[in-house]
Amino acid sequence: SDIDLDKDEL
Amino acid sequence: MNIFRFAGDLSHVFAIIILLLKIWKTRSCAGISGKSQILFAVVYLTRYLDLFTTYVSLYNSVMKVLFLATSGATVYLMYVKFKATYDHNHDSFRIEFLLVPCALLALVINHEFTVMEVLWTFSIYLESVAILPQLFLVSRTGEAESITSHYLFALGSYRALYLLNWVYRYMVESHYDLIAIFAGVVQTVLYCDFFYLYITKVLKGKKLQLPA
Repeated sequence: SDIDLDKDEL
Repeated sequence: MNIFRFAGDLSHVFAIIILLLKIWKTRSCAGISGKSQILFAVVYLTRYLDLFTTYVSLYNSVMKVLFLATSGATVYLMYVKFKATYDHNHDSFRIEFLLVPCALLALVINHEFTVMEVLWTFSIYLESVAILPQLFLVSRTGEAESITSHYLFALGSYRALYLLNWVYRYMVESHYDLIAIFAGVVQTVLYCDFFYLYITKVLKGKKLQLPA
């Protein structure tokens, strides 16, 4: 999926 | 992690440090909106709950703790330690006009209807407009100290650099997050008028003063 729910950004 | 993302994070940290130093050195928070600082604290609190559930990297965790701690410290300095210098009368933006729509929007438009994801989405929407009380304060007083202008410039640059990061990630990794991109565009657009004044006035050594 293009939506990556792992939040690596701040 | 690419150069735009890293530059954005540095700009964000730099903005917070400028603000804390300004308040600490002058023993005053004149010209700073406590309402915006409260909103930023709410943004970090609702976004970084995953600090306890998901480990991404040491960098990620350290930055989250840093943002939580510094925003808490800023609110403490403004509302407790240097309360007497807080520009209460000019800081009259009604934050419920931002909190309620952001909460409703997060409930309706999100990636996944879970507590964590809705709170994350709420924090993204709220961050995009959290600077409005500060911009409102500047417009009410008609001016801003240079140090406050530098703070606003660094804070505005952060999301603008994230936009470049998202363009890069879309092209290189085919990764995109429409909620973050949409909110990031709104956030950056809100600073445009200020960016213009900063470049045409503050960088030329003049004080940021709005036309009467």
